[in-house]
Amino acid sequence: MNIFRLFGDLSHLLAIIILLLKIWKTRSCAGISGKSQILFAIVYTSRYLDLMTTYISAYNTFMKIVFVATSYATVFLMYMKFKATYDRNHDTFRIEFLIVPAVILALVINQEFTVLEVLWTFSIYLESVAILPQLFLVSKTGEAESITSHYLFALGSYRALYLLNWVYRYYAEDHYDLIAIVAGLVQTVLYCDFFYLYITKVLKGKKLQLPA
Amino acid sequence: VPEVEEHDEL
Repeated sequence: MNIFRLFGDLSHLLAIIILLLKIWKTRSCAGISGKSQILFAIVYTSRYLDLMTTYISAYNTFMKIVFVATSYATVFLMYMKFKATYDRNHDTFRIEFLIVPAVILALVINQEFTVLEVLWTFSIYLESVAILPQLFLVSKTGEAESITSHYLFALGSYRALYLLNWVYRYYAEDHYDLIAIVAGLVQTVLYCDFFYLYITKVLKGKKLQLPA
Repeated sequence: VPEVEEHDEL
């Protein structure tokens, strides 16, 4: 565990907490893509099946359980409890266009052709693009609430910090995992446009509004 | 074939 990884994980945790608090406090999930949240639930379910087979550390187990549980909690809040506030007319991204290629890619490019390894690889590929329905929703409505922007910034920072973690581990531990690194790069690049808007607008107290 | 390492990250 190094500082980049720790802050990456904390940033991820913060993103989830921000999102759940936003939904709970405002009793609304307006502006949030349920499609992205479903993809995240699929991602964590398929990645953390190794909870049954491999023990890494108490920290690792605890965080995995939190990520899986909160992803289902979010989906439940959006599709059941606060269903009426869900922005379904704008949340029209077709997630099969992300899931199917991720499945195919995981079957073709993986480290080992076993069920758990292919599912792990699938989850890495799918996570890299899982935010697209959310970014699509923001671009469709042309704006995002500040709290949604903070959520997206924390969520995007997590993989960016993981990139630093991988650079560190490459030099310090001679460890690298090419699949995770390439997917992590893709994932971070997808946020770049948003990061730019966040820094130039949201941090200066303005609302995140896309140019018309 | 390289040995598959455990995935110790999240």
